[in-house]
Amino acid sequence: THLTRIVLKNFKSFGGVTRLNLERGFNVITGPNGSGKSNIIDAVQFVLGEVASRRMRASDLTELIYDGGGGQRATVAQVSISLDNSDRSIPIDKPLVTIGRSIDRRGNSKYFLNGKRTSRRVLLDLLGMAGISPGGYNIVLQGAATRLSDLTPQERMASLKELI
Amino acid sequence: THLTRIVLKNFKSFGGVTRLNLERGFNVITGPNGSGKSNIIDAVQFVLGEVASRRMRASDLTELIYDGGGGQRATVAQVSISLDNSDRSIPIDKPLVTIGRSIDRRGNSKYFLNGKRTSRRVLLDLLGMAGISPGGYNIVLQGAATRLSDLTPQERMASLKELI
Amino acid sequence: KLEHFMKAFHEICESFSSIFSKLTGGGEGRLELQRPESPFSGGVDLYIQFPGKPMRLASGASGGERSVATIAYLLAIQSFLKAPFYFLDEIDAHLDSMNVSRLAEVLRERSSEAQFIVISLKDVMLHRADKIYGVFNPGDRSRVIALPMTIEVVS
Amino acid sequence: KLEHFMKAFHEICESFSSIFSKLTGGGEGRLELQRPESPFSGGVDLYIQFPGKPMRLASGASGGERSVATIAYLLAIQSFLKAPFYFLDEIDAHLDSMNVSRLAEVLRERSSEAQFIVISLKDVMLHRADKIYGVFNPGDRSRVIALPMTIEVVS
Ligand SMILES: Nc1ncnc2c1ncn2[C@@H]1O[C@H](COP(=O)(O)OP(=O)(O)OP(=O)(O)O)[C@@H](O)[C@H]1O
Ligand SMILES: Nc1ncnc2c1ncn2[C@@H]1O[C@H](COP(=O)(O)OP(=O)(O)OP(=O)(O)O)[C@@H](O)[C@H]1O
Ligand SMILES: [Mg+2]
Ligand SMILES: [Mg+2]
Repeated sequence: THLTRIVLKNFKSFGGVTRLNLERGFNVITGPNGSGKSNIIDAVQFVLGEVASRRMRASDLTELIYDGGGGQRATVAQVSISLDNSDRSIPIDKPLVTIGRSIDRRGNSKYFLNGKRTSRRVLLDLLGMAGISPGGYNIVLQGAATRLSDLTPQERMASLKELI
Repeated sequence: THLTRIVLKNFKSFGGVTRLNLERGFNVITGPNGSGKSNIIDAVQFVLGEVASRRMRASDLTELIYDGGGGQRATVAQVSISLDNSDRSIPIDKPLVTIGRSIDRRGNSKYFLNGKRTSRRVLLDLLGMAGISPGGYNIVLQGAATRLSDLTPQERMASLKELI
Repeated sequence: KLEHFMKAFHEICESFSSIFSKLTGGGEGRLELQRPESPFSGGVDLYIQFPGKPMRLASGASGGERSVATIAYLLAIQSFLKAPFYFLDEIDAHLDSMNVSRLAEVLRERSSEAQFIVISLKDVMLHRADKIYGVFNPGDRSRVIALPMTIEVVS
Repeated sequence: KLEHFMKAFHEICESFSSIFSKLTGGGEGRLELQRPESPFSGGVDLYIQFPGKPMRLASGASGGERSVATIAYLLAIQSFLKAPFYFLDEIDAHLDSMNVSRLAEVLRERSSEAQFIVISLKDVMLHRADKIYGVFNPGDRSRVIALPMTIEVVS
């Protein structure tokens, strides 16, 4: 399994539609400060079902919807990702799985699986089988490594116990 | 007033004697990870009278004494700095003021002013008149800027009240 | 106490805005009291606007943008307290080269009033220095050499 | 519970040591239980030794050295949990170019088993990528373009 594509629609600073086609191996994202790099990671957390707006650096989920100032406010934000599933590690009999999530200005989220509406619970269960979760160790947010290096030995034990 | 010279003797990773002659304007220190750059700032905090070993990244003040491993342990660490005092902002009638501090393996510190023994209290008072103190805003430790940017509005007010 | 605080606060606000503008090539930064009628019962908000973008609370900005705001805040406090020398340890770690270059410019300017000793791994910062010190540890202990300004810094 | 923990802990320790050695060109890293006879009543110490230097607790090392130790710890945990893809956001901010280059090498190697998506401002990291994405914001919104690998990255 790997990510083949991320599509952002009016998600944070990505007004309009933005598509990223990813390689299976080593992808590097670069760009100036404030250009939108970390917002891409926030988009992936969002579509994987993250509900804590703090982890996406917003004080409210509706702040994830594009707002360019000067009247350019979108009404809905949407993210979808496609996963190569040829090894069937996600228990769905399809070589490609697409999941999506949208949010509107009232804070209502909708989840999609291969284009059809579904629930957050169903998505979390399916992805969990392939080792994919929104708050997992596989996503290291900006600054998290510095915080991790300030852990005391006791805190390190506590986090390992939670993990194992 | 400005710093003209820093001399380290067996202070942290600086085994032996190391001298830095500083410019009055814009000095930049560079070098690989772990080479000893931040230890120079620790040396300046030390000589200005810092007693919290934590601020110099040591669990005990004796850990500031050079220890190169394999039997190369010094018995005393010493730092001295020279300050251009031609504007007499330090209330001593000399164009150049040198202060020093040493520490031994039992944790005993000695303070020096222009070569003569003095007390920490005298040094702190003299330097304070020129706006110099060990824990001041004029020394920004590695990582402190990141911690400062995570302050809440209430914490920002609290720190301003302390300052003003 | 309050009167003294407000006078100092205004001074810090003014230098924050002017430094932030220099660091961002024309952006606008503002420190605001949450409760101006009774300052100590509220906090202090930090608003920043980068050229071409809307004004936002610093907490919603990117990592590098927050770094720039924090540096402007630090320099504003330093110009209020007026120490004779300043040590800054890798404050440019999260900045891209454009922001490092502007920061180096501001530090060069301020170094005519007070001494700056800056630790940095970024070439752009080294190129603006009056003097560069190279620290290295060949194996058993740290050493320092003064680097001539004309050499091409090879990383 | 304890048996299961100890088995996993040993696995993480082994990959921590091997990754740390790769990241430092031969250094030695060790995770140790403070109370091996009753693991959960103590903490976990992290010891690191860079080539040519004595072994020390990570808390006494430099900022960059602690970063390297933390990255090795993260990668060790990731190889224990085995996710299909990894996102790393500017984990190389405090590293010098030698350490970035070694990290890039390790990530390249591991990208044959799992997908890596790494955000970085460092040229050394960009040069090792299979594909580079440039994100920019001309004024009103963010955009992304895939950069051809052959261009000289101009910072
Ligand atoms: N809802 C939104 N609409 C428009 N812009 C937004 C929205 N939410 C956040 N932003 C803006 O997105 C910008 C980019 O943020 P991001 O954290 O992705 O930058 P970055 O590329 O990671 O930068 P750095 O290198 O500094 O970490 C910020 O300037 C922020 O103000
Ligand atoms: N008492 C001591 N004797 C010998 N070495 C010491 C002593 N105390 C600390 N050290 C070592 O000093 C080294 C340098 O530390 P320092 O933090 O100054 O590096 P740095 O140049 O700032 O690196 P970075 O770029 O990673 O921040 C560390 O490797 C540490 O283990
Ligand atoms: Mg970022
Ligand atoms: Mg350092």
